[in-house]
Amino acid sequence: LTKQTTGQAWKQIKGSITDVKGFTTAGAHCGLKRKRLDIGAIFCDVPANAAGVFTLNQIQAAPLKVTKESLAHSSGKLQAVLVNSGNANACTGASGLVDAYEMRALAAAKFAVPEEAVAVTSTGVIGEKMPMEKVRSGIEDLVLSKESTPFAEAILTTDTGTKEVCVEVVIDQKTVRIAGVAKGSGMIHPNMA
Amino acid sequence: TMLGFITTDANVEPAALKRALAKATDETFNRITVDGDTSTNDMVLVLASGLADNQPLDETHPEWANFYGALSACAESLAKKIAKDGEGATKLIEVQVTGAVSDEEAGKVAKAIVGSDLVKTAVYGKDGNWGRIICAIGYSGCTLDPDTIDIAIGPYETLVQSEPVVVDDTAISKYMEAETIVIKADLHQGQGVGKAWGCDLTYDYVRINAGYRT
Repeated sequence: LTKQTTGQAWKQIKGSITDVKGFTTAGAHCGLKRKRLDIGAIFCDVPANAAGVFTLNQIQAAPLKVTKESLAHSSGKLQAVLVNSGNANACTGASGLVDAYEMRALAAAKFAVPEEAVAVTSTGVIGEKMPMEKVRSGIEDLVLSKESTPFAEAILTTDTGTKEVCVEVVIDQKTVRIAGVAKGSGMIHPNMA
Repeated sequence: TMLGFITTDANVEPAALKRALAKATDETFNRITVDGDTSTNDMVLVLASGLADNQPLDETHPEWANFYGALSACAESLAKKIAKDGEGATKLIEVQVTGAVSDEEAGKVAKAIVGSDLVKTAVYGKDGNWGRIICAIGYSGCTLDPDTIDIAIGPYETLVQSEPVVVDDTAISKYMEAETIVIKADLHQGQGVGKAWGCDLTYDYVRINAGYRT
């Protein structure tokens, strides 16, 4: 276990994904969940080099296909990520894919970036059509800020709290930050590549 | 479903970023389990703005290990938060495996242990039931000698060279009242090391999931 812990050069600091240069987030309630925030976005001021890993479950939700397509068509440059909770948009057939593309298009328009610079992600109940009227109004309501909590809350499902971390490391005498936000509580046995 | 979003202001070459995320994922997010169900929606994205203005990073950069270490630490922290917040969970379980033939096999053994429903319920019951642990090691599909396995629950060795040692069950139960339970297994087969994380299995897991849609 020492292999993984020797030579530690980084330190954990208080912060989240918006404490990293270039990033803002938003979170709103659009009615996918009864009361809590259920739609959010991450925005980067510049096209960011991006990479993703995705479930290897052979049944994959529509947003994964759309996000993989964005990464492929943009040569790995993303500028916005749209996330909803409450509805997984999985096993929703052709219309689910249409909905995922529309979510990407709406987010692209909202943030004035090309469609292929947008990733979309969904989590929640499998097999229910995405209520797009709610999603459309939710995207309209998103307001970007340096406050990370609304986004961290908007992605939750059965989680009991938000999950955020921020670390700092010096590279070429420049302070570099790496931060993350996550959700996950049930149906957890990831196998991503 | 787990979702992870990682942002950095580092200037990182796209291909190197992709390799780094894949490696970090294998060592962290892919090493957690709550209920053994792999979601249709799991995804982790990393976005690098490049605004920190460092020289472009890839594996040949002299400080690449520092960047990767920070990325991996970030991923591990998020993975542990997910495992700890498993539905109905009251405890985080960390399994540390040493002495496997490779790091990959160590990780597989660790995930087999932490994914065992019987280990998870034993942890909930504060029962240092090492029999369930060695059983999980046995079906992990990894290289091992059934006669050379050591197991410890927290600071308490329960099995040495696959032979039970006299243990104070009361002391182990007391240790297992903690929020984080560490289980260690040494296979004595090689230099491979690896960790995995999970949580205990409680009555609340059933309650939550029986009513997820209703």
